[in-house]
Amino acid sequence: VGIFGNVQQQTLEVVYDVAGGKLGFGPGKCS
Amino acid sequence: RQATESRRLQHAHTVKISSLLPASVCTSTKGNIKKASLKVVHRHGPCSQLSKDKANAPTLSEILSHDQSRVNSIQSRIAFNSRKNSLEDSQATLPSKSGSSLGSGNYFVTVGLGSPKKDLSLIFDTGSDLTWTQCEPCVRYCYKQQEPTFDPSKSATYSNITCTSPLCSQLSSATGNSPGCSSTTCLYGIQYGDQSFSVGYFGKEKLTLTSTDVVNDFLFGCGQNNQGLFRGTAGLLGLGRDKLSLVSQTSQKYGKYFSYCLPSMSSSTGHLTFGNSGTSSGVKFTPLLTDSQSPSFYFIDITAISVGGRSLSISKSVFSTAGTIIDSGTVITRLPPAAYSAMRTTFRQLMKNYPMTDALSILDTCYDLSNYTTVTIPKINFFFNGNVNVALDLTGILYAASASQVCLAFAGNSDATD
Repeated sequence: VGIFGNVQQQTLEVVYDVAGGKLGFGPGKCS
Repeated sequence: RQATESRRLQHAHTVKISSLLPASVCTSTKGNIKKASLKVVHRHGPCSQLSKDKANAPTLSEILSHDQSRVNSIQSRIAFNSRKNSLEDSQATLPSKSGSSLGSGNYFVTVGLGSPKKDLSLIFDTGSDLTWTQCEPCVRYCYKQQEPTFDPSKSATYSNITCTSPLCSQLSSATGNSPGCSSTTCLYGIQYGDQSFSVGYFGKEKLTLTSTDVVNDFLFGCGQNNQGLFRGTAGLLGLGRDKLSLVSQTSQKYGKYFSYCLPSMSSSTGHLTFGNSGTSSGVKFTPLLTDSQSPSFYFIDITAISVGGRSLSISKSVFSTAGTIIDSGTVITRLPPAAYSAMRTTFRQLMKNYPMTDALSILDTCYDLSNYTTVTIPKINFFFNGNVNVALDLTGILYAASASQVCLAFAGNSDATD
């Protein structure tokens, strides 16, 4: 598999809606 | 020429070299604190209380080497699951180990366990399921950790799970190993691909996420023999999709909904938040896929990549052949060979004015920028199914060991079917 790693996830808002079957990316929320 | 230059700069980051290097001080402790929200800290960054032992801190090269161990392990675990259905039952054909490597486990959160609660810093990992911490009396071995080791005998709310409990048998899918039994107490064992492991009692305990968010009877591993790359942290928080993960155990409370923001190493703290607070504006969603062979991983579909505004020529089948997972515990993104090759070629073209230098472990596109004050770096965008366009932060494009060794922060898999 390819793997989307944590360096590339830095500063993005990553949302796991597991029950809803979707994963979200949002603009940086932790800076 | 001006128009071309303007277009080039529109698709590039222009930054000071100093901003690429790890900061030496924690610049902020703000983070995005919400209900059921935990502070996320980089394990080796300046905001970490766990990073004071500089002498034993891993080098960047060691971090990348550990990262490769984790990736190898994930690949073999998924390949093993895939092969399992296509082979007749034959013990001789099966690998002796499974489970993912912890790698460098870069990010951790601090939770409270027991009554009265004891604070514990746990690596948070969407690539594994069982939560465990080191426990007294450390029957066989406990590595050194920052906080006092959890002692269940001093907690009013701890109890062991018995061997005959149906909960005990759930360990098989969560750990990849059949549970054991000591007297009447259920035993778990989890071994990771880099030889790290934890073995201990399977118990339940009160877990305090925040002062207002408490999970009673949380099932976890009380480790009595723990060895490997966990140094400093008290254990691991499993956020995969198995029944025993924290996400599944709190499904009634948080609806299997969580979010996080990982800080760049130099920029303070992030958050790990459980539940839908409804405040995530500007978030775009891609379908979350499930692989029946490896159901605990979070699969997503990459459809395209652009570098410096140029869409890379990559057939969609390159991504769909093996699929992609998102993992908070893997450091460097791994791409199928054809996709990485296309990215590297374009990135090198756009960086041709800068001198290249030696590779850094798995990173083969590195530059010596020590003679520059500012540099212009191509922007990189990932496109996911559902028309989701993610512009990577600069910290997701470059991985800097020093000003003289700044590398493209991607690596390719060795096999297109990995």
